[in-house]
Amino acid sequence: CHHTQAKDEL
Amino acid sequence: MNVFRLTGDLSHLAAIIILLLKIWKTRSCAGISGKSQILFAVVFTSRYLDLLTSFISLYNTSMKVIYIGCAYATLYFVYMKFKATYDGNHDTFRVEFLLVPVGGLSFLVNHDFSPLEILWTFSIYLESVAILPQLFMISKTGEAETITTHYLFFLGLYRALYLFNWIWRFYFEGFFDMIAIVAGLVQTILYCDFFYLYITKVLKGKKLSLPA
Repeated sequence: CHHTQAKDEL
Repeated sequence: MNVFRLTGDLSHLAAIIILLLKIWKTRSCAGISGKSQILFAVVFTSRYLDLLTSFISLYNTSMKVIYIGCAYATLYFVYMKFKATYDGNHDTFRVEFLLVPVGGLSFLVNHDFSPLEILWTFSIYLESVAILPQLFMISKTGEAETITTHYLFFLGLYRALYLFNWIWRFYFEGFFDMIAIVAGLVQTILYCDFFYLYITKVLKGKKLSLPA
């Protein structure tokens, strides 16, 4: 899902 | 990882280190809002709980650990080691006016109704407004030490650079996260007035003081 990518950001 | 993301992270790190060094070198946390620092510690703690559940990269893990560690070190300085210098009389912003709406909003507007995701959303929303007690304190006293303004500048610059990072990611990866983008925009806008004063006063060698 798209939002898990955001977790790579701080 | 792109240049905006990396410089954003480094700017964030610079802000945190500047604040810690300022307090350590001057043995004083005068002019610093302990309430904003509590909010930032809450932000990092609720956002980086995924340290326990997923590994992304060595960079990611180390930065998260450093941010959390520095946030609690700052709290230790303000509320314990240098407590006598903490200017609590001027740190009167009511944080419940931030925590309650932000908590409510993170339950209503999130990507997924799960505990970790709600806590992540809560941290994104809270970060966008966590600087308000500090800005309120400066507006109350009418001035800020120059080193404090450097801290605020890098802290504000970090989210502005993330905005460029998100534009980059949208163009080249087709990726966007509306929650982070809207909160990041709000966060950056809150700094605009300060950025103006920083550029027109501090960078010209003057102290940041507000007209009475």
